[in-house]
Amino acid sequence: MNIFRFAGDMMHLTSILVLLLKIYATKSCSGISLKTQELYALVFLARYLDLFTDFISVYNTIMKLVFIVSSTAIVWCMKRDRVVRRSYDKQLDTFRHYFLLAASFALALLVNEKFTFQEIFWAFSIYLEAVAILPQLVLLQRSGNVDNLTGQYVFFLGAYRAFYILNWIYRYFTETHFSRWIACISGLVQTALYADFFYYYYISWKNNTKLKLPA
Amino acid sequence: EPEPKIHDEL
Repeated sequence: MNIFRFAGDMMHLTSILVLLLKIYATKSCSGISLKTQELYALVFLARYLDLFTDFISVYNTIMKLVFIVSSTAIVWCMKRDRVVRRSYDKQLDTFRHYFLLAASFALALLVNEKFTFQEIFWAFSIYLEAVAILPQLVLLQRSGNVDNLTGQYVFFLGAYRAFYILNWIYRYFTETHFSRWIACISGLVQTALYADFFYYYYISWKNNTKLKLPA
Repeated sequence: EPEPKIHDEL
């Protein structure tokens, strides 16, 4: 464990807590893409298949459980909770995310660490996570002004993978036999997708104006 | 032969 990875995990956790706060405090999921939340739930379920077979540390196991439970709870809440689901922007959340699923799985069959069930699903989760934010970013562009909590949610979600890139650079220089090309390249793509969001987020923070993504 | 890599990251 290094400071970059720990900071990244804490930012990831923060993004989930901010999203939970938004949904439970405002009893609304307006501006949140259900499709992105479904993709994230799949990412965690596909990535943590080794939850009960490979014990790494208490921290690792607890965080995996937190990510799986929180992501499925958010999807459940946006679909089933009578009050919350009324505020879901169904007509705006129209990104065809099944293409992202199919493309990620196809790529995982071709490019993986080892052609085993667990490794294919691990690579699938890595590729899917890189593109999972797309429905959310498209929804933000369509829904015009973005409320603070939603903006903070996306910001922390983007920042966490940027810290993971620092973690991979650090591990590359400090550990022998360290190579995580699949995660690293995918992480670079993932962070790059947030580039324009980060730019408009910084502008809104600097000018102290409402965050607005150009359509 | 490097040891089989387990995914120790989240």
